[in-house]
Parts: sequence; structure tokens; C-alpha cells
Amino acid sequence: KSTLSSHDEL
Amino acid sequence: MNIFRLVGDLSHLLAIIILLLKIWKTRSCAGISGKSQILFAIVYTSRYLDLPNFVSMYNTLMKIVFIAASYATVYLIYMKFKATYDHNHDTFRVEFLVLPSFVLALLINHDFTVLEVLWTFSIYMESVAILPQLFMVSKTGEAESITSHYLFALGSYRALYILNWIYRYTTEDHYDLIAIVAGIVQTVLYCDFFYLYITKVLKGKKLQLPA
Repeated sequence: KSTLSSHDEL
Repeated sequence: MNIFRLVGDLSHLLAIIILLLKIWKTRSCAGISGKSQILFAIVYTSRYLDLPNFVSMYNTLMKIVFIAASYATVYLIYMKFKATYDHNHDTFRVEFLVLPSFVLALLINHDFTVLEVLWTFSIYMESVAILPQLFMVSKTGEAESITSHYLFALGSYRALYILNWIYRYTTEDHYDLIAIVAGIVQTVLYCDFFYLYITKVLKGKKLQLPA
């Protein structure tokens, strides 16, 4: 599951 | 960080710099869709609200550059070089892009929180934000070479991200379906342009659509 903290891309 | 993402980010950065330089050097924003640029400013603003969520220096720096550059571009088009803005050809109805993107973000997201919905909205919005620009090119039937280079760099960035996602899926088992599907849609929208760019602009011809 993707969470906010995993938005490591631009 | 892998090579696909790095080159993708650099391509994205290059696109933004090309556009700013083109407008600044020619003192004109002729042929540029102000509407697409407003949509990009909305995209970066809603996506990078997570700026306090520190990932890396690289990440923070790039986010700040993208936000600042997008507002600078909008400022140049709508304020400083307003007289050169070709609004008669920039007639795409952006509400048909903004509203569906927002509704879709409310319906399909990873988590129903304000930041997460806005992040999702920015992903959906970005995938179609170039449409007013492509519409403008098709309406006037041509684009300056420098505008073509801008579009090619901007389109390549998401195509390279797709390679990055494939790489990350195989090496880290990491994937984000929302970004992937939207990224594919975004890249597909450029295909027609990519074809014209490779067959015309790279051979020194002007990008002109058949009448």
C-alpha cells in the first residue's frame, strides 16, 4: 500500500 | 534513485528551463498555452504540499525549483509579456480537465485524507495538463522549433518514469498503480507529437501539421 511518505518521486 | 528516474527528472527540469529561456530571450510567449502553464502550477502546488515531509535534499530542491519555475512562467505569460500571449488560440476549456481530475481523485485514491487526495488530484491533473498546449498547436497547425523541444523534453520525462517504475517494480517490489496508470495516459497523449518531432523537427524541418 502506498502512503504519503512513500511519495518519494517528483 | 535509478538512471531512468534521474534522466527523467533532468528532462523535466530541462523542459521547464527551455520554456522560461524561450519566453525570456524572445520577450514573447507566442505559441505557448498559458492555460497549460496554469494547470502545471496547480499540479506542483497540490503535489508538493508534502514539502515538509523530508525525503532528500535532492527531492526538496527539485520540488522548490518546479514550484518556483511554474509560477515564474505563469507570471511571464499573464503579466510581463501579456501583450504577446496568443489567447485567441488558447481556447481549451480547462474545467473539463480540472473537475473530472478532482472528482476522480476523490473516488480513486490511496487514502482519503486532504494531502493524499490533493496528491492524487495532481497526478491525474498532470496527465492531461498538456492538452491545452497540444490543442493550441493543432489549432494553429504549427509550433516553433523551441516549443517542440520543450514538448519533447516534457513528454520524455514521464516516458522515462515508466521505465523507472518497471525498474523499481522488479528491483524493489515498489509500485504505485495511480501514478503508473496516469503516467501511461500522459505518455500516450504525446505519442502523436513524438512521431511528428522525430520525423520533422529532428530533420531540421518546422513542426507543421498537414492541412
